[in-house]
Amino acid sequence: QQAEAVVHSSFRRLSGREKKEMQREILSILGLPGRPRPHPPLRPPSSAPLFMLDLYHAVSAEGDEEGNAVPGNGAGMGKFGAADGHAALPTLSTHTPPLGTVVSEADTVMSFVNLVEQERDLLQPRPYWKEFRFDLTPLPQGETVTAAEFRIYKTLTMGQRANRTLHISVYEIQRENRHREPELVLLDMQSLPAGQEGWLAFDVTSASNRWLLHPRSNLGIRLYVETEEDRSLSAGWIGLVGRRGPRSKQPFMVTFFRASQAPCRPPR
Amino acid sequence: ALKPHPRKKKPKYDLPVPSIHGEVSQPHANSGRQACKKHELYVSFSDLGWKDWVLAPTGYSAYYCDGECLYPLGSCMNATNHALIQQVVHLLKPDEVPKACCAPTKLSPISVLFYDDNNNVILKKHRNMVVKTCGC
Repeated sequence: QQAEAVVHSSFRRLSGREKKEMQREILSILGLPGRPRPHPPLRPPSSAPLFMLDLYHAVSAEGDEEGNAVPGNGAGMGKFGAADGHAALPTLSTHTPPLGTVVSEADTVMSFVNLVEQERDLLQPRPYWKEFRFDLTPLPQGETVTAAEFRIYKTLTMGQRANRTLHISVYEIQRENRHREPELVLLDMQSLPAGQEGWLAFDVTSASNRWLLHPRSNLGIRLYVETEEDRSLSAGWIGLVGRRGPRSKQPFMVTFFRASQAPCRPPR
Repeated sequence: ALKPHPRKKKPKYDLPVPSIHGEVSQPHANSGRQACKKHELYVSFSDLGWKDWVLAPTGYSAYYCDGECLYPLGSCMNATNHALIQQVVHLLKPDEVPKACCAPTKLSPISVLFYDDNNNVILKKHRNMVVKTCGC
């Protein structure tokens, strides 16, 4: 601890100019923009940061082990090998890509907070649905999308037969029509027992590609829940958490990017 | 490949001439100076006021070499520049000049997790960006 204390205090003993130089060097090495976040919200949602923190530790551990597979349990991983803190429920597609390839090959990973949420629920005619819209930050320079996930948390609810199977489907809203239903494109679908709890991860890669290239086409996604008898159920009624739910379980989107060509190191 | 002629003018950087048995004379060896060693300067991000901007890591460790090299080329250079020049001289005369002890032996990746201005969380990974290990 004494050696660590000496190391930790050494920065404070630098002069003001040296501290500024050190700060500029660190910003350049980490590739951070020049100034801290202008006005952090008081109580931001914490689901995305928790997920990303898991990802950070997995990626850093892999960096230290020089290319070994990203650690974390395989069974509960999301489609794209997210770290175990956010193990997703079993998905329709039996084939889960090798653990973490999308994560370990990504140069940038961005998580987006859910801005707008609308729904048609029990008070309105069926079919019930829930819509989510995200504020996608501009594409990082010279990088392309390799994968994107929409993550939503399902809790246990009373009055559900635990072994009943639910079909949850996610669509991209491609065009809105004033007096008619919007044009939708199916992105992903999952079936799971009603008695299951945990994070659900839906593949929305194709939609996020379009949104990032044409931001105006970002009209969000729409989620439906149906029983095996094709009866529509409300998302909230089966326990899907929305923006008014606990902060650590609110829905979010995460997108993985890869540098299009070998990134040249900025001259320092 | 030519053997340095003993009567020749001493080179500008007073390159120590290997003796007959091939050991290299150490002008500073017994002057009690500290041998070259890797040091760490740790910068805590809370010291910089970045605590609610950068989620991880919590700080940055800058590694540098300091001290007297076993094969000093000249006192006017700092350890890192000295290492680079010695590395070049070693490549030119591998039999006479040993490898520099402070040359970086590997470049490591570094990752950072931070908030952008829209409160989205971004994880950035830079490959081959930092020196954590050297020959010291």
